[in-house]
Amino acid sequence: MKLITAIIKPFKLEEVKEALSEIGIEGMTVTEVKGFGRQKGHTEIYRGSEYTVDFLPKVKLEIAIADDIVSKVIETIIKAAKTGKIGDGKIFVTPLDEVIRIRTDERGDSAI
Amino acid sequence: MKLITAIIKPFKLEEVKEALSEIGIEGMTVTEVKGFGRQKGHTEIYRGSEYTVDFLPKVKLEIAIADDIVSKVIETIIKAAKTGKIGDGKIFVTPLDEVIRIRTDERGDSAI
Amino acid sequence: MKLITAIIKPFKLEEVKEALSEIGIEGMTVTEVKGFGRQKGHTEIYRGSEYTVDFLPKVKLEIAIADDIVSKVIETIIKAAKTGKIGDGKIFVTPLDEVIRIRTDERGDSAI
Amino acid sequence: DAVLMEKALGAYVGLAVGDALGASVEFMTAGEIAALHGVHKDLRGGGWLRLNSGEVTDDTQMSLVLGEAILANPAWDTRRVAGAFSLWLQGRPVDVGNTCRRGLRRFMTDGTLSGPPNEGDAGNGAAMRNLPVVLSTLHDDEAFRQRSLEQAHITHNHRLSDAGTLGLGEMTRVLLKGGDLAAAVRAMEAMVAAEPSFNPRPWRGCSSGYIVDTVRTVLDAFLNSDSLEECVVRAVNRGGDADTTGALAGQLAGALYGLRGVPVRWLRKLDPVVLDRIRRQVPALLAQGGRGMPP
Ligand SMILES: Nc1ncnc2c1ncn2[C@@H]1O[C@H](COP(=O)(O)OP(=O)(O)O)[C@@H](O)[C@H]1O
Ligand SMILES: Nc1ncnc2c1ncn2[C@@H]1O[C@H](COP(=O)(O)OP(=O)(O)O)[C@@H](O)[C@H]1O
Ligand SMILES: Nc1ncnc2c1ncn2[C@@H]1O[C@H](COP(=O)(O)OP(=O)(O)O)[C@@H](O)[C@H]1O
Ligand SMILES: [Mg+2]
Ligand SMILES: [Mg+2]
Repeated sequence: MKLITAIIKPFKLEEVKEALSEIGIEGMTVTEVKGFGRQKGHTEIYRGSEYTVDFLPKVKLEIAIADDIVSKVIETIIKAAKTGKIGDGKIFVTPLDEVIRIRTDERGDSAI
Repeated sequence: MKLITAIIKPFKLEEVKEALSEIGIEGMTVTEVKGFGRQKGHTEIYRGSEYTVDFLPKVKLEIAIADDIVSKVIETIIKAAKTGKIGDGKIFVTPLDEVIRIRTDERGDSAI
Repeated sequence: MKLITAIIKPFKLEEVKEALSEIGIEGMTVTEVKGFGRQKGHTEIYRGSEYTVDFLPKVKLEIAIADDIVSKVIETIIKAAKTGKIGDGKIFVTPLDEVIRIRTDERGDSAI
Repeated sequence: DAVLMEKALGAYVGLAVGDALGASVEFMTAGEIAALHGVHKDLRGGGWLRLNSGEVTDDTQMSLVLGEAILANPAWDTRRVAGAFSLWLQGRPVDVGNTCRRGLRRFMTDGTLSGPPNEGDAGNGAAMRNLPVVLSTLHDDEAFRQRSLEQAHITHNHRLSDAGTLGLGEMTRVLLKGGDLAAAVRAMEAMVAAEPSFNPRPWRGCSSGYIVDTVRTVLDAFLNSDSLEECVVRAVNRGGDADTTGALAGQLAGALYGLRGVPVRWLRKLDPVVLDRIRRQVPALLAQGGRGMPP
């Protein structure tokens, strides 16, 4: 089992979810985050005046998956999230010692 | 040392915290997240009209703990967070190479 | 490659970012979180009346970095984030199996 | 024995008022305290724990819990002490030290009465709460030593924590048994000979959660003062782990000067429930100590 963490542009969330559901992945946890990277901040209008903030809103997806579909999931996320412009985001793969479904006490691959 | 990540129903937060404090655990970091899974979205009323959103609000707890209490903590979270209905959530266990208390530079089990 | 997760006091974010950029680290992902620990909650004024909440606002930084600069990054974060008063926060170091830059498909150290 | 009672009450009340005074400035530096209060010398509450004036913290609370566990089990039972501390922890006290929490969590999980020796256990939590053991073993050196280490090891297993707990305990015993300042200094010198890092001369300017810093700060205040008030105020205004240095300074100075050494304005402000528990524990603990109970 691995935990896939993908940080993507917010407007790409639907497309990535769509693409993942086509390969049978429905479960995920999503967090609104702020990104700092090569792509610099943006300009916001607040009460009529313009000011710049140094971060960009991003969306973080966390998806626990079985080992055998790691490369498939990564490929799917890249294809759906990529625009080719700076700031597209990152994918992290971290080891998972255990996954548990709270409702049924199921553990391991059957908990995902 | 392990990092326990528990994604639970928001109304269960107090109960889970209470149960963890009974076994001497107070330290944790909590994030508001959106959950996608078997349990489908919900209906919200906005400016008088009904519309469905495809996610459900969840709460993510991250708790760094020593190896010898991992199973005790998992058991405690399951007992407090379980309702038996779909969407109760997940628990992930990930390895921690190091934990540091910023205030005192303490590392390892003494930092948690 | 390692994932550094630092939970710090919100007012320290600029200082930590500044300090990291001086050692060449610009990329990171930031989340607003709630902290529970030895330092207890705080009092807020809402619509004129006072009430206490049991958490404290914290900021979580996630930074993927190459193995050879892990200790330098940890040292830099501690120095910039430390006040010596309770609640300064924690740093977690977790293993990363893979990092991918979505824009270019780059993997490993060149993706960070 | 009226003199002993006066000194014993002085030590316990001194610990409580030192805790309450210091809690207002815990984690602050000496400079911050001076800028905010000038010399901080009145029970005012506040601090990072946002206390009411006269409220005490874990330093006094753990002492009271230990005292009650000793009285409930005259033949001494370390498991009952650990159980009493755990019950106190589950009641969500105002503050709990990190090492204390870790040790009690271990006991609640696997029932062991001590963890393995740990470099991270050289904190103040064991020494700060040991006064009830001192009062209940005044005439039994072996029981004093054995029970001090057993209660300490529930949460702190480190030779410096042991040395600080036994060293400050021994100085308090000498004073309670009628010793004067010179006798207490001789006991101090024996402690410093065995553990040179405790030497308070010259004071190296640091007060923290590290037992060595705490012992130095407390001894410096004890040696450079002529009253309980002066001793506690000097320790507390160093900042750092100010409630714990205040508590231990109050314990030593109280054992020397007696209850009459505690400023009336502090006595009036101290939490009356705490004062009542102390007044009831002291005679009973001394009675146990007098009988030379078997360890
Ligand atoms: N080292 C890093 N660790 C964690 N997150 C990062 C890191 N570098 C970049 N990010 C995240 O990825 C997003 C995109 O990165 P950026 O450098 O702007 O573009 P690109 O990856 O296209 O070069 C950032 O907004 C940030 O959220
Ligand atoms: N594979 C997964 N990876 C990460 N989070 C997941 C995953 N599957 C589910 N979740 C999280 O767990 C929550 C509950 O999952 P759900 O499938 O609705 O119910 P159940 O676990 O009871 O079958 C989701 O809302 C989501 O936040
Ligand atoms: N075991 C833990 N796991 C995860 N986060 C923790 C843990 N303990 C503390 N934290 C986080 O670190 C912050 C600071 O911890 P706290 O105990 O208040 O202070 P200190 O680290 O200075 O003793 C908390 O607000 C919380 O966000
Ligand atoms: Mg205290
Ligand atoms: Mg203290």
